[in-house]
Amino acid sequence: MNVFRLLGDLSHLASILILLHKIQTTRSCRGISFKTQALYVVVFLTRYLDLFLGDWVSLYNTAMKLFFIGSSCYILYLMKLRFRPTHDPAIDTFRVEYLVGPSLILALIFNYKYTLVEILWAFSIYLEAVAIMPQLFMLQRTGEAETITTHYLAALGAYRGLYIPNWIYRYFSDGTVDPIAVIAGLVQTGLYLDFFYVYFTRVLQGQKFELPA
Amino acid sequence: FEVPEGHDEL
Repeated sequence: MNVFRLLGDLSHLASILILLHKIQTTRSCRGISFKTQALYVVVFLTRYLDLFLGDWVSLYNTAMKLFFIGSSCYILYLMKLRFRPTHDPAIDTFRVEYLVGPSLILALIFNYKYTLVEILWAFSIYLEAVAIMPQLFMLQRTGEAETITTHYLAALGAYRGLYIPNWIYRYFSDGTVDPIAVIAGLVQTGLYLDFFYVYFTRVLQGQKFELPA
Repeated sequence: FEVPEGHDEL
């Protein structure tokens, strides 16, 4: 564990708390892509299978995994049942097959071992890299976002961004590199670049998140 | 470099 990794994880944690706060206080999931949230549930369930196989890493690791699985399922519940009328499927139209299919194929080709657990782990890494796309697509389509939603996305993007110095640190401290995680992580972080540009130049200057027409 | 053993990242 190094400071970048810790800050990254805390940022991930913060992003989920911001999202929950947004849904609870506005009593609405307007502007949030159900598809992206559903993909995160798939990502966490397929990646954290090791929880049930007895591979113990640390209390921190287990607690975080349980939190991510629990909170992502809870968010789906809020969106699908509790605040269902506030979700508009007509603007959440990204085809998730285009993300799940290629992720599965990549996982079958590029993995560390031909076992179910390792293939699902690789699948979860590839899927996470692109899971934000329905959300970004929705943002692009509507051209604007509530400020709180942009803070959620910024925290989520910061989490992935912070994993990069973490990997550089690990390379120098333990000589290890996880190529699957690194390549997928770079792609994932890259997807946020446009968003971050608008976030820094508009939202953090006190303006509304609006895309030029 | 080596690939880390197991997956300790989240």
